Parts: sequence; structure tokens; C-alpha cells
Amino acid sequence: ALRPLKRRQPKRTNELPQPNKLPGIFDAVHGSNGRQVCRRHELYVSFRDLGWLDWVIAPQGYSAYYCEGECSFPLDSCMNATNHAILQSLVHLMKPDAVPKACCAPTKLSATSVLYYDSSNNVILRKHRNMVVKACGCH
Amino acid sequence: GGGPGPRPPPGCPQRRLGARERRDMQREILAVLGLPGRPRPRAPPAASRLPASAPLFMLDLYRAMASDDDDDDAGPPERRLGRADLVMSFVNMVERDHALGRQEPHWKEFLFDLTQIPAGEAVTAAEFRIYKEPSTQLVNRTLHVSTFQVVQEHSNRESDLFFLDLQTLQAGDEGWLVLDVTAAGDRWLLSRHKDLGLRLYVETEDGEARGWAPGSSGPPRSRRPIHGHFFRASPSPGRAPR
Repeated sequence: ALRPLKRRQPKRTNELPQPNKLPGIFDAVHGSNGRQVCRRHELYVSFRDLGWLDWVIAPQGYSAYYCEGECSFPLDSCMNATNHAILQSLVHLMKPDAVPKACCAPTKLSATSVLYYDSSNNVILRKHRNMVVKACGCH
Repeated sequence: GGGPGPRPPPGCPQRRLGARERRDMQREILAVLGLPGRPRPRAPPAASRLPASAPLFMLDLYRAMASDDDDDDAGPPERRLGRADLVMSFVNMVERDHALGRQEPHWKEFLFDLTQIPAGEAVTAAEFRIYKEPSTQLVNRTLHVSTFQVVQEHSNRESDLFFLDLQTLQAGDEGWLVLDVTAAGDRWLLSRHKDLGLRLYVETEDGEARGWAPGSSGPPRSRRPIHGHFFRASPSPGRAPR
């Protein structure tokens, strides 16, 4: 869920305008259209459903997760956005046809280990890296 | 056999895939797991449904490895695994006894087919595990167990052997004996052209040869000797473009 916008007094600085200062531009991309921000979602890979339990010993499946959501200016702190992503999102606002929005993608991945039989009935244990999304962010 | 991690959320929507889509998806996932195709292990005979020694030992290692999965940058890894992220276990194909005309065998030899080890892997350790049954007599007698690699067999003389490990235990001890055969693994990977042979000698302190596993029926399936190889896996080979 998106946080409600705070109403503040305008400042005479070179800072970027607050969302509510320019209605119609920032409001539309900051979540008022109901789009959710970039975050992690459930994705479960089931070795059982793949019919692989005749050769996979453990686990029966694992949670891989995936990232999806909007990376629109202003990028919230929970979006784990890089400085570059913040800049890119701003430029996208000014030139949407030239520069795309930043991408919602995994920012941290972890491994998962699988124990299985090979075709010679040897038992293999292997750690597979970068298989599970730990965190998503705008990059 | 379920592993760590949350279960799928209830009511998770599923999309039906066509047969070809399903095959393609499985092939892609197998490629991510570094497998050229789906393994087809031989089903164990109905009479041997007891847990085999290899899976039980490997299941312990799996739990240790899975506990480190959450953070690849964690501190020192599980001690038993060291820096390994690939472990392969092999159950011996052939077991030979050599007797010198006495009741007890002089030595025991085990052959392992290691041809499934992928090329290019860096060995971090290799071990040979054999179950020691307790002796009912002279339980405090000291035994010396020495392990050799069979480098070259000869028809007219004794085989060429390469010393690997020596361990000392008591005759009354029971449990898994773990012997370091890392040097044998390194040497085998240089040639890769034949089975790995490991020979075990058991002697008392006065040099008398002793038998290892009494009984002619052999150990139960859960206590069969295991040869385990630990590797620091090389980066996955480049996947063919789809």
C-alpha cells in the first residue's frame, strides 16, 4: 500500500517540487493510479509439480520470488533505488520517449541447495547461487 | 524430504502449460541447475527399500549446506563442507577381499566409478567412509587402518599402491570411519581413464593382519562404504542461446 502524501509549505529553493505542487504529473505516477511500487512477490518452484521427485531427494521445491512494480519518481526509500535510478526516473519524467523508467529488479540474491540422484545412482549435492530473490529495488 | 523455506501460498493461481511448453520449461530449469538433461536413476529393488548410506550421509551435508544458503556472503562456512559447493558421493561397484590362506582377509579393495565427475571441477577434499562393526573380543586392542590408492595392477606381482591415510582405533569401536583420500581424487582427475581403486589394510600393533567386516553377507545397504568428493564448482558453462 502507498503512504498518503504530506502537505508542506513551499520553499524558495532549487529543490525538486513536491508531488502535490504540480498536480497531474507526479500524482499520476506516484501511486494514486493504484499501481504498486517495486517489491518482492511470491514465486514457488515446485519440483514435485514438475514430476522430479524420482531423482530430486531434497528439497521438494523452493521459493524463488520475483520483482515487480513501478519505479516512478519520486522513488520511495523502500524501493532500494540507486542514485542513478532516481536520476533516470526524473529524466524519464522530462523525456519519457527518450529515457525509460528504472527497472524493478532483484538487488540481492541468495543460493539454494539441491540433493539429487544422477543417472548412475550417485548422490549429488550442489549449491546453486543466485537462485532466490532476497530484495528488490529500482535500478 | 521437504527443505527449508516457506510453502507456496494457498490459492496460488496456476496456469496450464502445453506439453511442449512444459518440456521446454523443464529443459530451461535443468540448464540453470547445470544439468544437460533430466537424470534417470535406476529404481532400487523392492527388497532394498531401506535408506542407503549415501543418501543419509548426503542428507546431513545437504542440511548443513542449506543452512548457509540464505547469505552467500556469510562468515566461515559449515566446517564439514569447507569451501565446497558441490559434493558427489559414490557407492562402490566392486568389493574384493584378499586372503593369505588364513581365515581373515589380508586386505579389502573397493572400486568406484567416478566417470560422472564433470571435467574442470576443483577438488577441495575427498573422503572414504566405511562402517566399523565392534569386535566382541579383545575390545581394547589397538588397530591401524591404512588406506592406499591402487595406481596400477600387475598380473605377475603386487599392484602399485599410493599411500593415502592411516588411522588408529580400538577393536571395540563402532561407527563410521572417515579416511582422507583427497590425494587419490586429485590423481584420478589427472587421468580419468579407469575406476578408482581404494585398498584397506587392517593390522594390530604387532603387525598381525585382521579382517574388517565379519560375515559373508556384507554390510546392510545403509552401511555400505561411500566415497565422497568435495568440489569448489567452476562457473556454470555458457548456456547455448535459445
